[in-house]
Amino acid sequence: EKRNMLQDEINRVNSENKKLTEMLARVCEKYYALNNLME
Amino acid sequence: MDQYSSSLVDTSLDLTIGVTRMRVEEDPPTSALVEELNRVSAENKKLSEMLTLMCDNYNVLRKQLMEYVNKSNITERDQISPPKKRKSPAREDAFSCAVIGGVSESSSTDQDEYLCKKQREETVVKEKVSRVYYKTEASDTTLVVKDGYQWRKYGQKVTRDNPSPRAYFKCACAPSCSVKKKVQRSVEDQSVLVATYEGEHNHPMPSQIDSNNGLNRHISHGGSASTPVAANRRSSLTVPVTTVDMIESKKVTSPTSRIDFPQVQKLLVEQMASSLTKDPNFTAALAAAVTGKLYQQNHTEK
Repeated sequence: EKRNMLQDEINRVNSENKKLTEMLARVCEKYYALNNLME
Repeated sequence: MDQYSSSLVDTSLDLTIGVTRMRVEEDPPTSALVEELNRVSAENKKLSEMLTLMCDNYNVLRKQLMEYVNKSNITERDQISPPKKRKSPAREDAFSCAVIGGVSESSSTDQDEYLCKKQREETVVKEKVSRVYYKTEASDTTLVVKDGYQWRKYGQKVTRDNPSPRAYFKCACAPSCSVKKKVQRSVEDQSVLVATYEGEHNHPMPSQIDSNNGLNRHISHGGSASTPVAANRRSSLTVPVTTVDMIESKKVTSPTSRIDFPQVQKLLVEQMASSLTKDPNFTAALAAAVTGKLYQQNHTEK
């Protein structure tokens, strides 16, 4: 039961990490677009 | 016996041990799961930090860009025309609003500033509106007023209150000069051109070489429409300027009102000269003065 709980937690954090990575990618994209515009 | 005994040898493969070992290897130990959880949590933390940093950078950059755009908009407004519509907030990326959490810059302050500025400009323009009346020949049907400046006509329209069309001109002496004028014939007297000037010239008056004889005679209105600005501007001209009350001009519609003023002056001078020379007292006094002067000169030379 403890292992199941751990596994669930790992899955949740992994899913969150995936979302965070996507968001980071988009922010980076926007940042560089803006940066190019400024230059 | 040996064979029998040998037949008693345990030949079992002891597979159960292997099965047990395999089952243990399939289920990772709890410690491994904990390690994995720690790893992903650390990764999560790192990603969050990076995202925060990136968002901060993005916000700073965005703010700079907005400031730059606002500044350029303001300068544009100052120079030319009303501003373009601000970009609608709906067009802003929802993600950037949500993730970046940046407070969208309120456009109300800018609009207020713009409105105040526009109002100020309008009042300034209102203050500098002046109306000048020019007398023209009755046969002259053009709407050209020779006031010493160069003008570019950019429009003409017919108004309800006046049958003669109204022409619009813009000062063409300097590209930065924003003075405009409207010229229309007076309703009361068709020989009078009414020029309404808006603004003040930001340049000196162009050469007056051609202006000595070519300028229209301007009549400053006796009413409130004529402002000191107009009077000063016209007074700088070298042409004879006459101030005629429009009430008089209404009454005087005879051809005498259209006599050229330099001619009148010349006539007056001639009349004065002839009347003086005919006067014997004047000639005697003049002769005495001249001889007295000559006598004095001779006396000092000796």
